[in-house]
Amino acid sequence: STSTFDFASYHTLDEIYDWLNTLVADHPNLVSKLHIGQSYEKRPLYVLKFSTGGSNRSAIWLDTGIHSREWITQATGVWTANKIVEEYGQDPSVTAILDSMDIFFEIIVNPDGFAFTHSSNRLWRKTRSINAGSPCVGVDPNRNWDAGFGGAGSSSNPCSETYRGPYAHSESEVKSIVDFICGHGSVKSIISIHSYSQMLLYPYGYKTVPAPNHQELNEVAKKAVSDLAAVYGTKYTYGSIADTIYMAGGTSVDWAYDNGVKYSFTFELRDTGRYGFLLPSSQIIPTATETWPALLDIMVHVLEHPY
Amino acid sequence: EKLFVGDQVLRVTARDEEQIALLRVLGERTELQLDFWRHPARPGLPADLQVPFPCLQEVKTFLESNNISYSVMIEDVQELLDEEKKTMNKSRRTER
Repeated sequence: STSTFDFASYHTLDEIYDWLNTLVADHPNLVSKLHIGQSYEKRPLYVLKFSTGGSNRSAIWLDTGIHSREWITQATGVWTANKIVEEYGQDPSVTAILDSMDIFFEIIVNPDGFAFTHSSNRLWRKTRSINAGSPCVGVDPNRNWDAGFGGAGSSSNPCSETYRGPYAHSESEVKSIVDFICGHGSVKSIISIHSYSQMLLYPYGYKTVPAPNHQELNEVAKKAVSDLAAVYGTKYTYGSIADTIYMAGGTSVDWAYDNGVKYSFTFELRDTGRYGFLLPSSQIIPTATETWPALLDIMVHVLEHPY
Repeated sequence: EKLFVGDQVLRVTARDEEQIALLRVLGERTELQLDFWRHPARPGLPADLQVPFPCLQEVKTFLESNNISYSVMIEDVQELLDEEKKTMNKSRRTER
């Protein structure tokens, strides 16, 4: 049951997928599991839906694990999903959000890559799709979105870690999310979680001009990183992707923003300066715990600023 | 299963745009099989670079000859992976 699951340990894909079923079984009136597509290697793509009812509600989208080797993100996703159900009815903010909106949460965006990190190469980042004419496998699913696709910060070389793929949305893992969000029609926020650089970023990544909502997004990010830092003192930087790190074409948050999702953010979780992607499991709960108030800040802002 | 015995991850801090450009050129040398865990973005921001054991000397020489400062973030990637695997196995054996 959810009470015996070890949130402080890393888990395989099967263990996490089993846990999704347990979470749904334990909270049938709050959580359901949607099957939104399948990966290149035909693994199911699951999304948790947190909803207290009502139809045509606005929604918030969360995702973790688009880059498979960033294990702290999937682990943070599991903890966070559990936190949402724990806090509904207890925490006034979570309760208010779910009384008006739905939350969709895809914890393992790239299941082929994640399974591969457990079986064959712990440091695998991309999908596992075969690239015609190349011995190199996989596409960077966060360079595959139709927003500045093919631009700076992505590669046309299938052997690169930032290979963008043959065309936008070529990866079923990406296309499934695109179809879901477009089909839903009322997703108001997308928060995509990565590791590790200790940043909270917003559009744009594919161009340097400020987004039309730059000022508001910046204010939200400022508050979120401040509340995050208040937990353990972890300092995040924040800003647009292009200004804060580098130009990166074809990312999910830019696609979301260009498709009308105003509150588009991407997290880079904590960096201890010692482990990179190999953050020890003892860091999972502290990382997830400090991330939670920042996530909540964004979600509350979305709730309080309907559009 | 891919092993990473002796691979190191270097934390590299470029001083200026010129050094960033040099790091990018280094990263494009496919024969070195380098993997930027964190890409060189702008001066002052650290970049993390996983270097396979056989290329360590060449990469460090390149950095030093171009006065690019670095430190070793992970001494041996495989040691950390072994530790991680041990922790996971231990956790699975623990009764809850």
